[in-house]
Amino acid sequence: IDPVLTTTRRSVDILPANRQILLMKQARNKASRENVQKINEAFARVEKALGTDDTSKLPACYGNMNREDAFLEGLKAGRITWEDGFVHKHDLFETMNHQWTAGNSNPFGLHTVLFIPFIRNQASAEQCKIWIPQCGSGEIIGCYAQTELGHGSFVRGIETTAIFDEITDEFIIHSPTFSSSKYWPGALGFTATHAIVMARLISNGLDHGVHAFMVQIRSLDSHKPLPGVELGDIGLKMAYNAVDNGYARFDQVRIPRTNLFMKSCHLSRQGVYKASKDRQKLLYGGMLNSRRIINRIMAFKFAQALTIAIRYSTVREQGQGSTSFANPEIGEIAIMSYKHQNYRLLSNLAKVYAMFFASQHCDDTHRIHQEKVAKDDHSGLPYAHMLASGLKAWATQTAADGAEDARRCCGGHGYLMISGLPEIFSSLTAMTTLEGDNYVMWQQVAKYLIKNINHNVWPEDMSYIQRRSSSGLHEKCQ
Amino acid sequence: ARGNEFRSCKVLLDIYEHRSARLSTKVAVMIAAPSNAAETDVWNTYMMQLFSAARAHIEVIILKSFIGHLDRIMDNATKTVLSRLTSLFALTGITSPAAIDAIGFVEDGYLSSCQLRDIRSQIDDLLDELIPDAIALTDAWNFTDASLCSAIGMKDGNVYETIIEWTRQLPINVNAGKTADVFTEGFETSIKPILRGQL
Repeated sequence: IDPVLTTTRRSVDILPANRQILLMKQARNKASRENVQKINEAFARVEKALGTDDTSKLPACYGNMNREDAFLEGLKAGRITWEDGFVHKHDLFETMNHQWTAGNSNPFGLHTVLFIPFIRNQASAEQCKIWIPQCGSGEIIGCYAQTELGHGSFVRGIETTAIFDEITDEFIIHSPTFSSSKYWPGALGFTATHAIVMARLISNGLDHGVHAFMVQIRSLDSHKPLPGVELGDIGLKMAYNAVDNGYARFDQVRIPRTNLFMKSCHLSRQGVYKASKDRQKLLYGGMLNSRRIINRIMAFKFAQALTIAIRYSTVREQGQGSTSFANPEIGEIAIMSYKHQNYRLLSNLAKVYAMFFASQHCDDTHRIHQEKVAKDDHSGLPYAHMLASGLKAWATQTAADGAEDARRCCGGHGYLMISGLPEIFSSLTAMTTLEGDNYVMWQQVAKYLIKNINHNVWPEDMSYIQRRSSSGLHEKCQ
Repeated sequence: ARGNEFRSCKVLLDIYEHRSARLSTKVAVMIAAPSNAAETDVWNTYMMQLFSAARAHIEVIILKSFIGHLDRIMDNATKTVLSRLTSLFALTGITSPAAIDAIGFVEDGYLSSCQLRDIRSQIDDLLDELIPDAIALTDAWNFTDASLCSAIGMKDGNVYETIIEWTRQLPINVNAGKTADVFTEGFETSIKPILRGQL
C-alpha cells in the first residue's frame, strides 16, 4: 500500500470503523455494521464469480471489446448478481444501485428498477397476482418501452396505437409510422421477454390517450421475437454498452384485453372505457420512481469519480513547493496540496454528499407519497413530482460537470480509459437527457413555484418564500 | 454576518432562502403582469429567469436536507467533518465562478463585497481543515477496487505499478510479435514503404 495513503488514513478524524457505515447509517437508519458486512460479502462473492476480484488482471472491458462482447459481459454480470440475490435471498444489488451491478448497468437491472415497480403501481390486484410472481422467479424478464424515435418525454405525443377489437376481445398493438418505433428502452433489444408498452388506447373509434399495456415480445421457449414484433439493438452508445438498449416495431400484434394495466382504468368486454379521476396522477406518480432512483445513482457514480481522483491526487507528486526549493532532498509534493486541486476536488466532494442526502430526502418523500396513494390520497404528488424533477436536473448536471472536472484533475492519466474516469463521466452524461431533458425538469419546478405563488398557496417547502415576500423582501433589498 | 459566522447553518440557509424567495417572487410578478401575448409566449419570454428561480428553490431544499442530516449524527468527530463539508458546499455555491446563477446571491446587495471576501477566506480555511479527511470521506462510500475499475484509483494507491501491469496486458501489446498481429500488418502496409522509399 502506498505509504502516503496509509499515513493519510491514520491521521483522519473519522474513525475507521465509522467510515464505511457513515453513509449506510444515514441511508437506512439501520445503523448496521451487519448490513455493511452483508454488502461486502455479496460483492466479494459476485466479483469472485466474475473473476474481477483479482485486480492485477486487466479488466475485460479494456480488452478490445466490441458491441457483442460488451453485451455478453453485461449479461454475465447480470446473471451472477441476480443469482446471488436469489440464492442468498437479498435485494442488495437492486437497492444499493451504487456499482456496476445495478440500475442500467446490466441488462437485468431495469427489470427490478423499472418493470416490477411499474406493475406494482399500475396493475390491478388480479394482474399483480399473475405478473409479480412471474417477475420474481425470472419466468419473465421485463423492460419499459415508452420512448419512441420521434417522441421523448412528451408522453402525449406517443403514436403507437392499441386498438380494441371487440370481436376477439383483444388489443392490436401497431407502430403506424417510423417515428412511432420504440427506440432506446434498456433490455428491449435482446434480453426482455415482455415489455410495458405505452400506446394510445382506441376503442369504438375513440382515442382515450396514452395507456400502458403488457406485451409479450419474445417466445418463452426459443427467445425468438414473436410474429409481428421486430426487435433489435440500437448499437454503441457513449456508455452503458453492457445493456441492450433496443428498438421495437409492432405490426398488428394482438394481446388480450386484460393486458391493459387496469389499476386506474377499465375497458369492458364491449369496449366501454372508464378511468378513475386520478388516472393521470397515478401515471405521473409512476414516472417519479425512475427519477428518484436516478438521483441516488448520480450520487454514487459521482462519488466513484471523486474517489479515484482524490486517491490519485494524494499519491501523485508534481512540482516543488517553496520548502522543496530550499532543500531538494524533500522532493516533489502531492498535487492534492495545491489549492486549485483541493478546491476543485473538495468542493465537488461536498456536492456529492449534499446530493446523497438530498436523494434520501427524495426517497423519504416518495415513500410517504406512496403510502398516501395507497389510501387514495394524491395530495403529496405536486411536491414529490417537483422534487424528483428538480433534483434530477440538479444532480445529473452537477455530477456530470463534477466528474469531468475530477477527470481533468488527473491530467493525462485521467484521459486513459483504464483510469475508469471516461466511462464514469460518459455514464453520468447519459442521465442529463435520460427520463427527460434537464431543462424540461427545471420547467416542472418553475411551474410548481409560479402556480403556488400566483394562487397564494404555500406548501411547507415554500413557506420561507411566503414569509420573506410578506415582510417586504423587495423593498429591503433595494 | 462576519468571518466564521458564515459557517453557521442558520446564516447559510438565510442567504439561500433570500435568493430563492427574491428570484421566484420577482419572476412570478412578471408572469402575472397583464399582457396581450399568449400564456405560453409569456412563459417563454421569462424562461431563463424561471430556471434561475427553480434552481434556487431546489438548492434551498438540498441545503436543508444536508443540514437536517447533521442533527442525526451521533459521533462528534464525524459531525464536525460533515458540518465543515456542509459549509463548504453552501459557500462555494455562492462564490464559485462555475456556480450557475451565483450572481443571484449578490445582485440585490444582500451580500456586500466585504462579506464576499470573508466567505472566500472561510472557504480557504475549510479546505485546509478538510484535506486530512479527504481520503476517509471517499473510503466511506465503500467502493471495491473491482467496481471502480480504475488503474489510478485503487485503495492501495499503487498507481504506477497498476498502470504498467494493465498496460502490458492490453491486447495490442500482448499480441505484438505474434504472426499476423496488428504491428506486422501495419509495418508491411504502411511503415515499410516509407522506410524503404517505396511510396
